[in-house]
Amino acid sequence: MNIFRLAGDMTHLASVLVLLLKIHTIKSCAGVSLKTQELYALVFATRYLDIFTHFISIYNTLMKLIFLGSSFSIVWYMRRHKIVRRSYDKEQDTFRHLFLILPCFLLALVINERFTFKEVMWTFSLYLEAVAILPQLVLLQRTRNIDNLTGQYVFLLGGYRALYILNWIYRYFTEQHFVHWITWISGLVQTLLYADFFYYYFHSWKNNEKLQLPA
Amino acid sequence: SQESTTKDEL
Repeated sequence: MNIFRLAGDMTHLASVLVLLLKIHTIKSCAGVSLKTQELYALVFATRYLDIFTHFISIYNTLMKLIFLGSSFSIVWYMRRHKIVRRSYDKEQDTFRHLFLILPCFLLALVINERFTFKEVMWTFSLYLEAVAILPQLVLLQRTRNIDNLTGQYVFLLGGYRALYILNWIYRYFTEQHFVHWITWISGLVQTLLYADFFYYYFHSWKNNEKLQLPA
Repeated sequence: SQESTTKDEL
């Protein structure tokens, strides 16, 4: 494992911890999109189908369990927890899951490396992950006051994607492996979705202002 | 069949 991959995974882990910290400690999920969190839960559930049948390393299995566990517990908190669910901006979080899930599923049926159940689900999870942040970005744009933890959560998620691209460039030159168009293109699309957010994040950071996205 | 190496990623 190279340094970019490790840094990417740790950034991903940090983003989840920041979100859990906000929800568990402050008992608030204000500004967090339940739609995005449900999509992530679906992404991990469909990607890690082989978690108990295909062993790679203890690190790999442990991280998969963490991402599965955290995504489902965040959804649980936002839907079921007595106090947390009261802070959910239901009226603002209106993005329709199906508009993302259905096209990704159809695309995975058509464009995949092998037409098997596991492979199609794995490809579906890549396409869905690429766009899963959209409801969250829409919600951020609607929220006038983005709190620090929510801003950091999205920033860390975007950082994780950027580091994964560096990881692929590194792997491309150091390992004998063929071109992974599906992974790379969906990963690139996903990272580009953060470009606008990054611009305003750095802008507010540089000027020491509160993060606000233009309407 | 050859498995893609990116399957070891998260």
